[in-house]
Amino acid sequence: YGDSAHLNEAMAVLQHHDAVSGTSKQHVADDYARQLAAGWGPCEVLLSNALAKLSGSKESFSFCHFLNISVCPLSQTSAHFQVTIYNPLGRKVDWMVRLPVSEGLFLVKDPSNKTVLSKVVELPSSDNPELLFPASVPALGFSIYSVTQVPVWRPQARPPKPWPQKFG
Amino acid sequence: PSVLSIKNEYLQATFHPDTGFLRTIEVLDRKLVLPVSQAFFWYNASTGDKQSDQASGAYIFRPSREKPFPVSHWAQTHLVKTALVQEVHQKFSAWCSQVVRLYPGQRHLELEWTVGPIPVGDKWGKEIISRFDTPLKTLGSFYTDSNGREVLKRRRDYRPSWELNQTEPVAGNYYPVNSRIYITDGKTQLTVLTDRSQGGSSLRDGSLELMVHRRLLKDDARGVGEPLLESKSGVWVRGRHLVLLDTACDAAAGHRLLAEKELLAPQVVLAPGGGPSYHFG
Repeated sequence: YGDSAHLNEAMAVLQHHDAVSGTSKQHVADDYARQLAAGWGPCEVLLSNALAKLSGSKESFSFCHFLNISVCPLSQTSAHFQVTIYNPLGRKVDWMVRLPVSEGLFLVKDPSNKTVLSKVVELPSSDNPELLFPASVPALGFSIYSVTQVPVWRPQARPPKPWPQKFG
Repeated sequence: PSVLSIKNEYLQATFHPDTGFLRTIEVLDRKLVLPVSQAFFWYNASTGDKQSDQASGAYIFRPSREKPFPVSHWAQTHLVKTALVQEVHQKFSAWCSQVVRLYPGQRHLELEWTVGPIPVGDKWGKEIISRFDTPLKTLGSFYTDSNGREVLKRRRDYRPSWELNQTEPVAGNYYPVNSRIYITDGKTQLTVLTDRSQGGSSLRDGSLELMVHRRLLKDDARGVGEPLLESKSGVWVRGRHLVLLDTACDAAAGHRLLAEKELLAPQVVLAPGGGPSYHFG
């Protein structure tokens, strides 16, 4: 069971002007961060339950907290995963998804199983290449995109043996 | 050498061939071009002086002199151009870098800045700003929001409700910026959206600055009892400024919609996929 009470409590404590404006001692600021982080955990369970119910399938959802520094264990290690994008705005939005990945090519499909243009971009300021693809998300709703790594055929020293032809 | 630039259907940004700094922003479908030089500077934090022993600290911003120091006079640049994004990576110093990004279909420039750990080995506290300098004749005025709602007109060295005797030419002109700050000459408007609350000002006509990070060495004697120093080697911070150039009459629609999208940005959740059905049967 997830619940948002912990996060509610933390947000209530953080209405203090020291938390809002950063005028507390360092150890107090660290404790504010600790309370927020402790509140996130049960909330993620709550969100996972909601997404499972709304999307119709139970998943072990992964919330990548470090996307802003291009770190996300699931997208960096999995050859296949799905990306759920939730849009809290009351209008449809188009949005560029950026996810750190391992090397290679990826096939991205939108909710209607159509292939979406995607690019893996090498970045000079980061060790991890990033997969980019444009997503469209409905108002106050979500879209689920699937991402599959495409095996990259590397030219061997010898061309691969031709497949035995089956003559029909 | 050909000019370093990034472009989409609506915008083109060019960069100075010698310094690597942003140089112009052009709105292609409105034939609007504005020279915009953007770079990072730092104020030396005051530890008290002849005028007052007030130090810069958690409660107080008080630079020791009006003119900030440039973090660097040039940036190392690296260009990334693909069908889905064009970006210029700028490295100003070991502790200050930025990516200037342009996605297809968008009408704003995204500046993702990364600042810190701020070096204080020289025993100087530092307050880092990102500053945009343009030729706009703004006549001492600029605009900042209040919690993303009402935008207030600010006038340099002036207060609407009392006769101000300005004793702090920099800090006395800094205001809270919760979501946006802009400058205009009545025809053209440059707006910068923030992804968090920051201090901001326009200390010279056509100029606009936002404070992105601070690291200080002395307590400001207002009750915290320790300097704003962070533990160990200090933290580095990453954030984004979204820059919009528009005609003054069209600017509001642009920054209001984009600010909403920034505040209520889509959330991404990943999963391996192929999980069991949630519903019985």
